[in-house]
Amino acid sequence: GLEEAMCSMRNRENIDSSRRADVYIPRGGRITNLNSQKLPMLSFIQLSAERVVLYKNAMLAPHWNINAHSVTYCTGGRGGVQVVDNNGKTVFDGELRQGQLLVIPQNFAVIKQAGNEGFEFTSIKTIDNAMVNTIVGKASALRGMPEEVLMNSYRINRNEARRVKFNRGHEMAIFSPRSEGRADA
Amino acid sequence: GEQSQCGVEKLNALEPIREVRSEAGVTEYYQNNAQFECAGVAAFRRTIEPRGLLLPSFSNAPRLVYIIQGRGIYGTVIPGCPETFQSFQQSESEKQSEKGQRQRFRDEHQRIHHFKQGDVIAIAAGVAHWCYNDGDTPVIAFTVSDISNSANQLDENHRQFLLAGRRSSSWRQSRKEQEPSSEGNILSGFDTKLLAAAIGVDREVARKLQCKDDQRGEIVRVEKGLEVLRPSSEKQEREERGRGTN
Repeated sequence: GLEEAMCSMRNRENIDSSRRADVYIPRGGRITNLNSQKLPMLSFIQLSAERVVLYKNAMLAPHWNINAHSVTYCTGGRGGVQVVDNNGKTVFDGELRQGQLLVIPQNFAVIKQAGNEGFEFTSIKTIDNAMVNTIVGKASALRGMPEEVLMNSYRINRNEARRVKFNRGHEMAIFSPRSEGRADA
Repeated sequence: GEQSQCGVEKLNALEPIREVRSEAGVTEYYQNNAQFECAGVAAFRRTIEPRGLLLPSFSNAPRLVYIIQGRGIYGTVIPGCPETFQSFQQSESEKQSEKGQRQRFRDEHQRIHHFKQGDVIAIAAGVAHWCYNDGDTPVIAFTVSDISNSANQLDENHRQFLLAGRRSSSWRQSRKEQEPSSEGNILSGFDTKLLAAAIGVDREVARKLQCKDDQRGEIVRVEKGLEVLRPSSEKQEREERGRGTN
């Protein structure tokens, strides 16, 4: 019966339309995910996709992919990308321009920041329900830890721990350039 | 292919052969030999001294931890899960004033769990976790990491990604040839200015998060003890409940 199920299974979905965004931040950008919950066909092929549009100078929250590799293809603009491995070694520190792709291995930490022209890319991920763990921001790793754990882990005082936890604590996945300025001040 | 690696003619009882010392504990690794390759696992034993904090990290494979001895608390930070442990405090001025009913936010974080001898703890791949020994005896934990699990799409090496601290110098000395110098946490690989902008803090704090001059290793001592939000004991809870009457 599997073949018959495949015959009628939908295998197309648009992720470029801004109306389908899962995350939208004015002045920041948007993220649209396509996983097997939206397109069940993906559970057969064990792949998923993500469309990210970052506006001018916006930043994607530092994160790692929990359960998949990511192949990122830049479709427009350009952005700075840094990737760090399990030894804390920077394995990529450069710019990704239109037409270029970058393979980001599972669990490697990533920061992406758009340049003046913005940064648009599509990532293909090697599992049907890819999960991302952000390091900072709403529902992030640092936000989810007690401040005393942060204080003793990083040898910082309570005020610094609170700033680390909460300065981005209400921002989700995309940081707009305006909030960067506010945070620095 | 994987089956052909299981041509083990003789099995041996193994002892850990390499240890990594930290400020408040030690991690002992078993040799990655044919037996482990056949099973697709890695194993290590960790000892955390009283008031020792295992710094937050995550790894590329799911693992089960068996607590051989001791007790403590641990936290896993799972993306999408809410910060359900919340506390509030009253400032001194508010306490003194008659209108001192307003409470100020203090801290919030994801759930904390207690563990004790005999417990088995399951930790998913890629999920950050930390652990603290709040008992009087060392916590000794035996861990098996299933690196051949489908959740690990990297190679079949056990990889630990530190969110804080650095690996201790003894590790660096023993593996000098394979991994020369850069064994910091994942934040240490980012440009400090970019990291500061991402976290929304000044560069000095970002530099502290990178822990580039931290020699304490992955298990650090908390001198005054770790004060985190945790549910009170049943006795305390009864007292709390009994305070107010209708």
